[in-house]
Amino acid sequence: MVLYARDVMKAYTRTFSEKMNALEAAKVMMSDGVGFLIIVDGSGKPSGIVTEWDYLHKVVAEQREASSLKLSDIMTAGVIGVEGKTPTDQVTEIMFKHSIRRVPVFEQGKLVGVITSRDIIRIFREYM
Amino acid sequence: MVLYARDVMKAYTRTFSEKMNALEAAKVMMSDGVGFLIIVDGSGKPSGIVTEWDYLHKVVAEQREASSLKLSDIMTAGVIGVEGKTPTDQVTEIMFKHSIRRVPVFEQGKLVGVITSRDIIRIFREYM
Ligand SMILES: C[S@@+](CC[C@H](N)C(=O)[O-])C[C@H]1O[C@@H](n2cnc3c(N)ncnc32)[C@H](O)[C@@H]1O
Ligand SMILES: C[S@@+](CC[C@H](N)C(=O)[O-])C[C@H]1O[C@@H](n2cnc3c(N)ncnc32)[C@H](O)[C@@H]1O
Repeated sequence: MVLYARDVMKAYTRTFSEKMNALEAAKVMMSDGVGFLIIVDGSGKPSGIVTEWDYLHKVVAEQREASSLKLSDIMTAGVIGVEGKTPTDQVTEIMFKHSIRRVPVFEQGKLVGVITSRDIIRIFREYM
Repeated sequence: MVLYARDVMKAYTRTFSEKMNALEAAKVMMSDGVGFLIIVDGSGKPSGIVTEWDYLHKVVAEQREASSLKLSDIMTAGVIGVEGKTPTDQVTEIMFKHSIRRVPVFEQGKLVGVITSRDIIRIFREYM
């Protein structure tokens, strides 16, 4: 049976403003227990993503203060995502090719869920 | 055919002192292109691990300065690792159960390599 992104994803719709303070955003990541945030522009359109990697590289290693930065200062512009009907093997390929661990799922441009490398591993466990 | 940790791992032997400065360590992670460091105690025995997650939670979100911290201040004490002869499905299970993405490989207590979630996904791609 073929699995699609919508079968594997965790439902997730939280988006964050480009203008949000980077320290505040880090605290939200902590309390939500997630390692990423999906960022939207003024019109609610997905415009970027930030992960712990971005904080390590663009905040810690550069000795900057998260409290003095906005998400737009540290995010990766342009999100690699899929639609609910994308087959899971394609999602796996995307994750592998781009060396990313989170692939958001969009329907009509709206965030509906996210697939992480752990979700992909969960599927494979079931085949073992 | 059964794959073992030693077949799947990337050879990797770099270890870091508990006393190393956390900012310096962050810069090493950046230049090495890795998201983790394996930490050893005074006698060279593996004692901990640090990842971007630890920097986000224990440095950024707490508004501390990496330059004023040592790796022992932010590492996770006690490393979950495997031996080269551990079957890959066991490694996958460990990754999944503990929600970790890097599993170091030790032989006679010495670091010889590391397996990441991307390596696991690489194997599964080949089965698809
Ligand atoms: C090349 S990856 C290295 C793996 C790392 N674990 C990660 O996913 O953050 C790091 C960069 O990829 C970006 N990234 C992660 N997921 C992404 C996605 N779905 N679309 C676009 N960029 C993404 C992050 O913002 C970060 O700058
Ligand atoms: C629960 S995981 C969440 C996933 C995250 N991507 C990671 O692996 O860093 C985060 C914590 O697990 C710890 N960790 C990661 N790999 C580990 C390993 N092989 N052994 C012990 N702790 C580990 C990190 O130090 C961090 O504090």
